[in-house]
Amino acid sequence: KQKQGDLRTFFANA
Amino acid sequence: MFEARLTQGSLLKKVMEAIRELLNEASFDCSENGIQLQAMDNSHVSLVSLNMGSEGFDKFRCDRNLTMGMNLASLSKILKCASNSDAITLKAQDDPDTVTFTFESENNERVSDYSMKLINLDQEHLGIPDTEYSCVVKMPSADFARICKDLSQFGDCITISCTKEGIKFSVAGDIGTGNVKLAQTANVDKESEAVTVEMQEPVSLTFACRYLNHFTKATPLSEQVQLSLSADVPLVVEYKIGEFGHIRYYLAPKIDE
Repeated sequence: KQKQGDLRTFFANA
Repeated sequence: MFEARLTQGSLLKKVMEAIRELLNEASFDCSENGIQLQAMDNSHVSLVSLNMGSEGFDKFRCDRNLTMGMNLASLSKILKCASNSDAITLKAQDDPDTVTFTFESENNERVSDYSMKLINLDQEHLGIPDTEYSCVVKMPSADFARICKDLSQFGDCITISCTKEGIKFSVAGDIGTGNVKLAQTANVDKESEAVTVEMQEPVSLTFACRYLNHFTKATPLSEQVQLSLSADVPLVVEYKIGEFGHIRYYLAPKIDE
């Protein structure tokens, strides 16, 4: 079972 | 003072088409280097990164860095008033509250101008790390669009698998499954028709069809699309804008619960 990833968990705030 | 003139105004119309379904509003950052935009969709699943270098404009002047927040539905209305063969000029004062668009026909007999109110946007800006991707695939953009459209009929997600032999797109849904495999092309007459794979390690990742289909709205910008993949990081889908820019879409993968 998979869920949609959130971009903010991959890229930090600049 | 900011002024940017693009003889090939159709490029700007195509850029707009490529982002307007994904984003409601966005900030255009202007500097002497050109025009940049970075924005996430509302659900924080995808990000658009647009870069148009100043060298691609016939005239480009930007005395002070400025950020212009725009409602993209409004911008789209304005750009629809430009013909494909028009030259488009954007103008704004320093610290502007409006931006002006001027459309000139080829023979200069028709000149129209529209001004649009800017909006204040408090957008999150993400730092995108430089990544060495395990697989970088270049393929015809029309083919990518067709595959995403075809496979979307069967399920909500597409699994993209890449090996040194080629790239495979797979879907599984209620009615059955679908797979499209593209082999790396050996010899092609036209570079635009080539499929090339640069692989360090094989990769297999799953993505939501909905976003992939949004990205393919950029197809008219470029005959080739580049897909960059690594395990457990967002996919990058890149279309070139002429010789002077690109639009990159980042898409978070599906992850195991």
